[in-house]
Amino acid sequence: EKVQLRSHPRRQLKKLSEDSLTKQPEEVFDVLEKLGEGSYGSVFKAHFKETGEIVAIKQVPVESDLQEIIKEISIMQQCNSPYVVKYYGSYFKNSDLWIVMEYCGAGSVSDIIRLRNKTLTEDEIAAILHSTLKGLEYLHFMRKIHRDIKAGNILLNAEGHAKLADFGVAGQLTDTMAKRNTVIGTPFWMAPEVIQEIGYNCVADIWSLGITAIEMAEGKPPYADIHPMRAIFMIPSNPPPTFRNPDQWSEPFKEFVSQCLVKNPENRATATQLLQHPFIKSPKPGTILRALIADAVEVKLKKQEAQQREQDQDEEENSDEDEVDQGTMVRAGTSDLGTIRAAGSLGSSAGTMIDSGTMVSQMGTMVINSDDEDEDAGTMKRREETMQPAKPSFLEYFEKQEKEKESNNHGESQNVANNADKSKIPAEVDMEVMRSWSVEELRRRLASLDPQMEQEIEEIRQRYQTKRQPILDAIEAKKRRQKN
Amino acid sequence: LFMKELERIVKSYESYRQALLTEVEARQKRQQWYA
Repeated sequence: EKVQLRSHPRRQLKKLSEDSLTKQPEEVFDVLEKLGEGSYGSVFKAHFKETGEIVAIKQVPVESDLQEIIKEISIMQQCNSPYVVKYYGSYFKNSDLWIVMEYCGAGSVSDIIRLRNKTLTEDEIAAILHSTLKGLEYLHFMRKIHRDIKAGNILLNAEGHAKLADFGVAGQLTDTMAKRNTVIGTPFWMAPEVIQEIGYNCVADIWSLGITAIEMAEGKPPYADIHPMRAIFMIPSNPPPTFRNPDQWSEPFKEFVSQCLVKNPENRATATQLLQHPFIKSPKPGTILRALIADAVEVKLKKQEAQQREQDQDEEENSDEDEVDQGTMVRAGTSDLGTIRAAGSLGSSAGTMIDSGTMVSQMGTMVINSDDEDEDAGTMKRREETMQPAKPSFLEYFEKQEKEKESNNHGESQNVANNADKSKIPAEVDMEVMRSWSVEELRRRLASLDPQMEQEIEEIRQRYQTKRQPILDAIEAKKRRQKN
Repeated sequence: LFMKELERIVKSYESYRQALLTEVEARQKRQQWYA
């Protein structure tokens, strides 16, 4: 099968006609292949028989949260911008709702990164950000917040135009409700004010755009290697994230990202302001994204061919269309979160903490002046009377602690044994106990922290779920009664 | 309530993690000095 790179020589579909909408969907469309999994169901590529156009059809089971689906349709329906994926109409078919939308042949930006196994250049990023900002400017003008801006939700069509997609969690601001306060979105891209539930507005999308810029440049958003629950609490308390290797990026790009990642939403730039930023404003050759897409399509075709060959060789077993489909396009959905491993995250996060100098400031609280200490240790000052190198303050601190420890060692070792038995961490950190542990013991405890925390979170989640379930059942029963 | 409880847990783990890291760092510095 050939992937179309050129626009179809036909008129642009605006909306499905009444006539088309009253027919059965399979009379109107030929469903071609599965493109991936959306937030509420599968997305298929389809052929609109009447005009020959290619469209995307999202098939959503009716049992899903229809309220959310209707909201998504309603938001798409109200939008008419070349930078927002268009909605053409919908059908009910058996137990599914078919939502017909604009087809973006190149898939999402995260699909392209994954397919090519290559992050994007600054010029490519600038071109994508330009279209995305145009889309956001339009949405925000319409008093709508996307709430889930990330590379996985920016689609590229065959001509290389980026469009905003997936309005599953988008919200409409009304004049009386200028600031929403529902926590929604994907943790790593979420603005601090959204996490803190202190109310947020359109510029929450601008924070997510800044994170997306880093994602396109580095392949993943900041904190992606650590547990999302930890990230949720780190985003509001830490300074805005920056690039892992700042020297690798131009000043205008870094400046653009820093204008998006301003913690106070009141001081954050708007989409309109950012469209004037030198990084975005300087013209990029129109062919830049077309070359990127052509490259991604080539990789995609090669993968398809390789898979086809494998299938041909394996003729004994029935070939499954889904396998090919999954190979051609994998959506960046919640699976992003699933790939984060607690064990792997600890090492990197610990490293980051040390690199960033946090540890140095922590040392200060332990009555050790790290600045003086380095100088002392390095210069080896001599005391005239003993001709011995002066001991740095941290060493004196340790020796003092050791003496104290010896005096009441017995009781402490009892405490250690008790704490080791507990699955949960002590409410207050007992420094005395900690000092009695060996470095191996300290490291072992560090390594077991994340799994321990996850277990504890899971226990709480289950406890709340048990409490919540009867209420949810009652709501469900009421809904059903109302429907009847 | 659920979010508050989660926040409490994560914060207590964070301060515990910081304390452990601080102690490991301090030991390393001491070892380096002796070396």
